[in-house]
Amino acid sequence: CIYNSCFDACGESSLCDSDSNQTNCSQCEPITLELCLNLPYNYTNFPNYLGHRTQKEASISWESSLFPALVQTNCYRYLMFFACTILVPKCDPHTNQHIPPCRALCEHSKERCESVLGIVGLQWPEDTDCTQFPEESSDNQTCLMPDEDVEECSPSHFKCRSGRCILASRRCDGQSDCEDDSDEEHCGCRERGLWECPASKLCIKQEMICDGFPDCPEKMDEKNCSFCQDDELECANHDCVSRDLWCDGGIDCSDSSDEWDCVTLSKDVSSSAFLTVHRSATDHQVCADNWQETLSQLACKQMGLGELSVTEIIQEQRHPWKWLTLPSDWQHKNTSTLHELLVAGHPCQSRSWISLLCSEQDCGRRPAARMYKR
Amino acid sequence: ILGGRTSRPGRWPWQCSLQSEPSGHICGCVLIAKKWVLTVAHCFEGRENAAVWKVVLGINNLDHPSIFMQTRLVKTIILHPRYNRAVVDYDISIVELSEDIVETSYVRPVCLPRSKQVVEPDTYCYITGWGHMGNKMPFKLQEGEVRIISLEQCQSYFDMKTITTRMICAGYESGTVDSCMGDSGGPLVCEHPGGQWTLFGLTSWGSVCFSKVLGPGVYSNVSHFVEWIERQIYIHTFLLN
Repeated sequence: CIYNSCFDACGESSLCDSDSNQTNCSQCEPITLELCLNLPYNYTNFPNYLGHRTQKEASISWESSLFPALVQTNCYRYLMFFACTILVPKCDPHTNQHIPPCRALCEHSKERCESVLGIVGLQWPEDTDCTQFPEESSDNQTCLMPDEDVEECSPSHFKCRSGRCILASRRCDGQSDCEDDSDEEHCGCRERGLWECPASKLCIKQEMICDGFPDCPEKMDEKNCSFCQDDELECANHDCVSRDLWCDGGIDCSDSSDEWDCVTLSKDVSSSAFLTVHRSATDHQVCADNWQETLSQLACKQMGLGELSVTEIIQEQRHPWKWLTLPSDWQHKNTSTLHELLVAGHPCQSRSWISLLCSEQDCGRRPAARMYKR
Repeated sequence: ILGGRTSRPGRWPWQCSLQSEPSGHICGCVLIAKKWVLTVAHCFEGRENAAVWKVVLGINNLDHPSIFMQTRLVKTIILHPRYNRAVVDYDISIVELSEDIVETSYVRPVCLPRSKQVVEPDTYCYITGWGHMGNKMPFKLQEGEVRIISLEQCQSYFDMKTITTRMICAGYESGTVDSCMGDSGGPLVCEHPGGQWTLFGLTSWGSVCFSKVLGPGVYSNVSHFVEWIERQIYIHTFLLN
């Protein structure tokens, strides 16, 4: 009667003038309370038997926390069914009236579970006086009793093999919550809403797939994340960037991964450590023309190594397959990396190549303890 | 550090103090290169502005600055992008100093482990810091020997939190030697034959260490982050600066 539609539902009578009739006039609405989505009926109306005026009010009520917690104690098989019949009472679509739980259901629930609440100092909800509910009728229509096949656990609960309901979040958490350990069985990734790394049993969160951070062995969660063209390479964050832009000194991948690991040392058969630059996704050796010692130091530093030990200029008649050279005016260029100084397509006049020996920076040493003669 | 002892000056030359006015010492940190220190991300909660921080190295007594002390301002704070404040996972950050330190007997970097290098359970390692001692905050750097504990065993002490592979646990069930408030970001280091020390952990979290609820301490697993650390240092040294 607060709303026009309610007035219509009651017909044009004066029944809606009093508060009690307003209550009786509310219409059936679909059940949205998650705890009670597995009931054998789908419509409810308000206020409910606990005095809540809306489903939202019911969902944040003390009772909607109490009953799911109580159901875990396994005090009564149909406790959750009873709880739902008073939280979201069944609505008769013809009369828009409540269909209450039967008195016996209320009494069984109270008898078996009230004492459990008492152990932790809590009281059975005051508004659940069982005498307000009718005795079970022969046609089973005036009140509700659970069928044999009624779901005992709400959708937010997991049903142990023993029949007990435990919170769904406790399933597969590594701790046994069912007395028969059934909550820790069949704990595959999929059952837990996770993604299973191929070739390993490791489970990772869905949002960790293709996020640029490897989480699975062999980095399987970071594979097949992008579809780059033939002339492109995949950045660590799975952007596609032209091959030509790889290790050119400018950041082209948004995570700058096109400029990582551009300078390395590669061993050849003579065990010289040739300086190698990974330009355009191909390894290049570095021509010794115009080379200076400061560049050797820069190369070592760029590789994360400490001080330069030795620069060797190795002359070989045989040209490497690919090489880069230093322009004669390289000192006028303001650059921070070695590889952006180097250019391709120029002859190597000296036919000599740079080989380096860098030393690792010393670390983890404590000063020797002072000695005192005794 | 609970149950530790006062360190000799210079014994842990990679230990540093992350300080902010007006409080002074807030967290520990660890020198890993001339311009770079590691600490944990949670030290910067609510204080991510680099300008409010300074790093003090080569110090033993916080109340008596020594001639060996070096102070640097903070240029950049790099928090791990996956740091999760709610569950304290990926609790690591890199700090770029305003300028290089001068390497001395009292100020030296520690070694980083290799990527995915593990420290075996039951290995004995050391933790250091200026954190709470259970009855007082110390002025002098404290050190304590702790035993590495497997993740499975560690999980059994913390049933309300998940111990991830980004963490390592060290200490004792009884909590006799443990890190505590103010030690965060400081080192868990293990010695290799030959006297070289490697950083395996950064003090991150644990139980309320001076209560009766005890257990091991939980440290950020540095070897899990080595690749990320090296990449960030490279990016900030060669590509962004």
